[in-house]
Amino acid sequence: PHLRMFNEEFQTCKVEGAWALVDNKHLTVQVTNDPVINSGDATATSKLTVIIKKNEDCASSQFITYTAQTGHLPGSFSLGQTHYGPERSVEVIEKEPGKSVVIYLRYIDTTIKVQQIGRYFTFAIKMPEGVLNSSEISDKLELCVQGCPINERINYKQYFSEVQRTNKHSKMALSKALKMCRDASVVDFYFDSCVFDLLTTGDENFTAAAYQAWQDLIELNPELRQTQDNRTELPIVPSSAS
Amino acid sequence: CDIVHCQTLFSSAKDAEKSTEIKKLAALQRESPRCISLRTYIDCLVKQKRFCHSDITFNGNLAGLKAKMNRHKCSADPEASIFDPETMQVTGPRPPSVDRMCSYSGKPIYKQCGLFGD
Repeated sequence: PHLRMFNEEFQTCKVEGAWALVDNKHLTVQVTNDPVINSGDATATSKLTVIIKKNEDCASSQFITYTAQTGHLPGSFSLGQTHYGPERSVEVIEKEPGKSVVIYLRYIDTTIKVQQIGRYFTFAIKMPEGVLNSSEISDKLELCVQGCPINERINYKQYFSEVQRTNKHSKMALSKALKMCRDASVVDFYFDSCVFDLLTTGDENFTAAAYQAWQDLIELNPELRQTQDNRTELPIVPSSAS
Repeated sequence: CDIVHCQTLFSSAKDAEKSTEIKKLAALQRESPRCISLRTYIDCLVKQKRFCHSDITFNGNLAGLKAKMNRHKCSADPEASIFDPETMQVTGPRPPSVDRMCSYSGKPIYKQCGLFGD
């Protein structure tokens, strides 16, 4: 999957299996990434678990769990409740049944957005800086904080170059992928990711996922400005155009 | 919904009303020492609100206490003193209410993270 870290760095990773995105004294978010059907090595997020830690005053005297799995994006927490704490201090809001939910934790002003597009999930979180730095153990792995381990990272530029040179391993023609992603109006890292995903899987749902991830970013922080260039566009010229 | 706990606390606060400290504080706030006990009771009940909101005794006690506060001309100022059950001393300002406590009030610098695609 593609990761936008809290420090605004972008990475594309393998990270197959279960990984923690966030793990601090208030909450843990864990994802499970599985191989994408019929696409070789590509992996995408098929399960997501949010654990809101015990907070007697503002959440619950027990852990609160939310779990989404492919084909099941519930509109409530695991015990069936949609809110906890005084004045709905913790709340899950179903934006679009089975497709989009938002979890809001008022006492730490944290918003989590989970969407299912095709078989896989997109995840976005917005959190105050002070809360984000509340990890009890400083060296535990949180993908959103430290990023993916080096051996899990994918050099997509190298991948694009190989596709351009050999046209091997590609599930879709580069020219078609570039056109689809341009038509989807995604930009910057999200454009690169869109092209990468189409080349590796041929699954057009990933175009929508890239667009949605970009929209989530803007929705959660309307003032955010993306400054990166369309990196895919610069080094690669589709063979048909050349 | 633990009203008994609040009643016990109110009793302790009432017992302490004759102390010099409470008398001095009440005089400073220009009110009767009973106000400190009543505010302590109300403060305790308000914290139980989410567990007790449908309890008739709870609602009756809360309404009765508010009437008593008016009768004693007690200040409803959230900064006014209450009896602290932990230290068994009078304290002020009052601790934040649960509702205020559960709304993040830190510096609003936000960070974002996202995961998508394959």
